[in-house]
Amino acid sequence: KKKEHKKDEL
Amino acid sequence: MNFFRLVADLMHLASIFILLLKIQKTRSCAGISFKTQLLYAIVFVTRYLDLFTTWISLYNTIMKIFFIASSVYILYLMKYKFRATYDPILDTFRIEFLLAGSLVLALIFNYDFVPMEILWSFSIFLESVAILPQLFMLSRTGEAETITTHYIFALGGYRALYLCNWLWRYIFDGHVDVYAWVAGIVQTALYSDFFYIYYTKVLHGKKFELP
Repeated sequence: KKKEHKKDEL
Repeated sequence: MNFFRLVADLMHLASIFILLLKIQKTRSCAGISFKTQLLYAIVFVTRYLDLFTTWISLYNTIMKIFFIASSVYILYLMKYKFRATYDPILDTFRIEFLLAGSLVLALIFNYDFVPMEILWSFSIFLESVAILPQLFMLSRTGEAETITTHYIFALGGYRALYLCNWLWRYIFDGHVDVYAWVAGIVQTALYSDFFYIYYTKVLHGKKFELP
């Protein structure tokens, strides 16, 4: 199962 | 956005301006590792591919473009404009191992087995060790110009503050990013000797010299 992973950092 | 992250990003930004200032003021890139700068350019290009796929914010977009553009510009300065002042004899760290190791780790540890995610992981792992050629160069020369040490301090401080940011985000948002955390801890740990000497020497008005 894929993990929810938001990339909003630099 | 929280306080730690904002200050961290500003430190990262400042580090690049300090580096540009050092090169332009002294008209020399002596003491700066081309290999480390090359690794940073690779880090930014591979991490910020999402510029083309995902909109996050104007802040995020402008910073990403700035980091990519400035890293390429610094490579240009070192390779062409101030090439004569660069001493490759002092810059002999083998970055092939860093690149290969980061790639292997990225193939194992990623959030999805697709090119974008693997490259993102690769950039996170590569960033954590990208300073090594610079620190190696410093240990070979045994001393550094004060402005160069300010550059390295700002660059190291940025990721250390990200650790605070991640703790903040975990507590208040439940945000988890294990790969970035581990890489960030490693990255900050690599600077620890440098931070110590920077604190005991440079901040007390002395020249940066290795004991």
